[in-house]
Amino acid sequence: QKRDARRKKKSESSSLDYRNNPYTDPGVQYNSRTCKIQTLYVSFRDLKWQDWIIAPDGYDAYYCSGECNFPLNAHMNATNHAIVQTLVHLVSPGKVPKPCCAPTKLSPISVLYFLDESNVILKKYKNMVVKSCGCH
Amino acid sequence: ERMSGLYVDNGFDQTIVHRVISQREKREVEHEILNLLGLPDRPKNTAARPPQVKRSAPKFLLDIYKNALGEDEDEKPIGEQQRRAGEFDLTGQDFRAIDQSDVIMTFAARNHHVPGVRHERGKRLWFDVSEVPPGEHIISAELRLYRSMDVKNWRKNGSYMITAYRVLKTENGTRELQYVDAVNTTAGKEGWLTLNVSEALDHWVNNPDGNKGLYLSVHPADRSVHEVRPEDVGIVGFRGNPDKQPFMVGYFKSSGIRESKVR
Repeated sequence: QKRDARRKKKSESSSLDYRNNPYTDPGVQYNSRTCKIQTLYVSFRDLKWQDWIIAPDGYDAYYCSGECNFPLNAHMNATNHAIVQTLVHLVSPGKVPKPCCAPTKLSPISVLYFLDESNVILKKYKNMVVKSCGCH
Repeated sequence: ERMSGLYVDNGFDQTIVHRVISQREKREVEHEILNLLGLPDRPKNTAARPPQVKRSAPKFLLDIYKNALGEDEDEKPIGEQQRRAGEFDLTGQDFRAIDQSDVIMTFAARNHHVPGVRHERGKRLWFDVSEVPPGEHIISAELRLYRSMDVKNWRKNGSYMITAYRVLKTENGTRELQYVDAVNTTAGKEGWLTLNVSEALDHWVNNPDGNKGLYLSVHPADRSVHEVRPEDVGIVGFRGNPDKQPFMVGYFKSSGIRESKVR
């Protein structure tokens, strides 16, 4: 924690420059990574919703991020059409976009919450949690 | 300061950064997630007095959530051998209804006064079904009553018939009842009793003004004496132990139309 605090203080003065620089901005580096599943967790407990939403404690959603660059390999779960899309993109990069990094498998969640002070509902939501990502 | 509650991986291996978002951003994200889940706002009257999970109705659904849905929430339903009846004595019919349902709702019994209804020895139970989303298909509904052994008047060898009626009219203090379902209970049996009240719930959802509740009548099975009070045979009422109070559960199939409530 002390090391992080020192590092934070040291970099505070140049933080704006850092964010605006495409070569050092973590967001840009992150986008250049290959398509894969990433963590997104919404904590109902930390949001103080636990007296209202009985279960679960949070929503473990995940999301897909990264690029679908040539050559598409097995790690990207590419569809056949994604390979075609990549080839056309290579021919006309200004006109045709690359394939999209998107969920290939989704699973449901169930949420249990109070409707009012006495009635309760258990609701199933389909296709809410990303299980795997791929290039489409 | 409150934690944001939103945890996003920044994409770097082994380095997870919890970005602190502004209050305005946080409120927007909260509203978006609430909207996505069809929960546009906190329920009424719950800010000052949080609802109690120890009551029978929330406990029932929590039991289903823990034991009947499966741990990994996978596409296929949990295997029969892995299922547990739990403290609410879930049956095969219950599990089938759970598998078919998109929404399961419980309704706590209330002592809602309806002018003109005279109470005899039976008990009237009323349920607020106004929150049932329109267009939801009712798969089934059941009334759940807890029968306790902790009663003085219980005849050791007796068996009793518990009958539920739907209250139809209340003109001039007279009451018209329509038979809904009945269940037999015998000496030595303690636990949850279930009655099929699908028709009654369907009627109340489609005719809110006609919701005058259910009338619960208890007779000895041999009809040797007149109607007795449900409490006398151990039926727990809405003033009994919170985790044993009567409630109704409805199993619904979604219409597929996503709710769009105004924020």
